[in-house]
Amino acid sequence: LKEKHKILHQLLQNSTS
Amino acid sequence: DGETSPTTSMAELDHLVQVISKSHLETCQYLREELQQMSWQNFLQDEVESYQSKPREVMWQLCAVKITEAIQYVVEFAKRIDGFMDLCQNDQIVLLKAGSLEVVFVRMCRVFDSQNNTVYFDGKFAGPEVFKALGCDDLITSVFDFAKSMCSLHLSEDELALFSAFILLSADRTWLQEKLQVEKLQQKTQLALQHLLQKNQREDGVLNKLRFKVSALRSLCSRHTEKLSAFRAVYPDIVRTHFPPLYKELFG
Repeated sequence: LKEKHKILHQLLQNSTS
Repeated sequence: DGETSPTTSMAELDHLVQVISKSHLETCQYLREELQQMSWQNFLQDEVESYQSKPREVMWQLCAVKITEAIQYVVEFAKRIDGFMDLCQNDQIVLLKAGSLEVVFVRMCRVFDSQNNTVYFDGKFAGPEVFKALGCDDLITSVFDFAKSMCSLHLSEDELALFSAFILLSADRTWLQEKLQVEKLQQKTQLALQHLLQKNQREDGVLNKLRFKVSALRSLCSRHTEKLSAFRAVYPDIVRTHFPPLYKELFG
């Protein structure tokens, strides 16, 4: 699932601003 | 937690309400004060016609962009919910894939003018006729009806925040790996929402009305998926090359 949702995964990894 | 005393429990629920409300306000895209400054300006007739005369694919692309922007704020909201980032990555993705658009629909009542049946879109307030070019009149009508009925509940920002978190943490989504973990978070959120409604002296019926909204949201989202499939069948290249990548990931 992570592979198919790279952008969402990236957004989740980004630290909260 | 059976060993928690009622007092601690109340304090815990109060804390949860505070944290989730803060997360909501930090990520709600538009503050109510900002919207009031826009003085609820509606599109003029020629502007409405200009949206109506856009090619179907152009209007779809515009709406996909707006939905994606709103979803990015929901992702930030989710990240700030206590316990969400402690879930496994698979479940974080599952919950957002299934629930982010539902929260966008819930949040829509903040930017909805019930009296005029208009929603804030692309800089002004738009009625359902603005979206005619999409070719999804039935879905648009349902989305507007949903926003209107959410507005009629007059939820406070705190209540809206808790309900949004409750929706995002739905433990019955397919493909969850640690369902029990999600269930615990959702139950806690539901308790906090109940606690808040009691504290705000809301009538007993509100929670039941919100329960009905859960199925309405699922129906709206599955109809959005159906409409997208129908659109994609006719314009596969437009979706592939012009739609936001995040939108395609979530709904493709």
